[in-house]
Amino acid sequence: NALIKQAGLLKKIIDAIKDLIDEATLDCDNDGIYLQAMDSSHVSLVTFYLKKNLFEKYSCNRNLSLGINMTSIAKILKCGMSDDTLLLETNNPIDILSFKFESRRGHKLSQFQLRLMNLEMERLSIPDTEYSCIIEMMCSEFSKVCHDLATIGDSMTITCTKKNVTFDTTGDLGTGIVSLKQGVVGSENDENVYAASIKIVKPVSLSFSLRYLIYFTKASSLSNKVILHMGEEVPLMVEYKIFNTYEEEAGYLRYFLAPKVNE
Amino acid sequence: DKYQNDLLEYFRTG
Repeated sequence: NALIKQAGLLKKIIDAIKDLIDEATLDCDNDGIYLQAMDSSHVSLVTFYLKKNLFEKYSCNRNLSLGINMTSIAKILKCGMSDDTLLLETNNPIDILSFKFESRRGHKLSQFQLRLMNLEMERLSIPDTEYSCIIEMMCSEFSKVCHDLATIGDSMTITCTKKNVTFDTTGDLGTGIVSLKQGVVGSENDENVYAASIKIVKPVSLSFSLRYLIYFTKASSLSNKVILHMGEEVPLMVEYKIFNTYEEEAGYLRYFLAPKVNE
Repeated sequence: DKYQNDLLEYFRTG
């Protein structure tokens, strides 16, 4: 049983991954819900973790693996309103996941059932990695950079030094380069405006497919900030933290992407 | 496109 205060939050999470993966299992235990899945070309991996405190009520008295078709769950979530409360429940035997939406004023109740799938998914182990550079920036900024550079080239090189992070691309029409300085660069309406916050052990320069990076920016509505973790010989980790309605950290959505080989 | 890692292989070996 999991009761979420705003159904729209779960919809945003599923919408941010449904175009990348077809099927996945939701692994539920008493602490929360975990998903891990790889895109069919094995170039990227998606994981999310929805901690217990994301939900108003949460109980799971035994470990469950729920096989989900992503397009189907997205269709059901689309039937609710974003500020509806949503109760997720499984039956016994576990072959369906039920969705009960209730409008904020309580005047409308709707219920949908999703047929679960028998999926044999391999559980991969994601190693604890010491990244050379960790870059935190506004989601909207990262999304704009990716979309702008994708109009010029297919891949983007991210170069991180102590002073700045640079995004650049080359295509048939020419080149593009965007550079963000380290640190808070000013204030706007009494709010700090960040270029990029950079934690660095060693400078890194790696290239990535813009097509995938643009997929990842679909998670931009989950959080203000995105965190890019980079290191030589390791996949890029693009992380969006997930917050509950009390603005407490309540999980994450992480994308991993293999760097491209520079030819 | 050529990539530095096959992620399935990468995460399988941990």
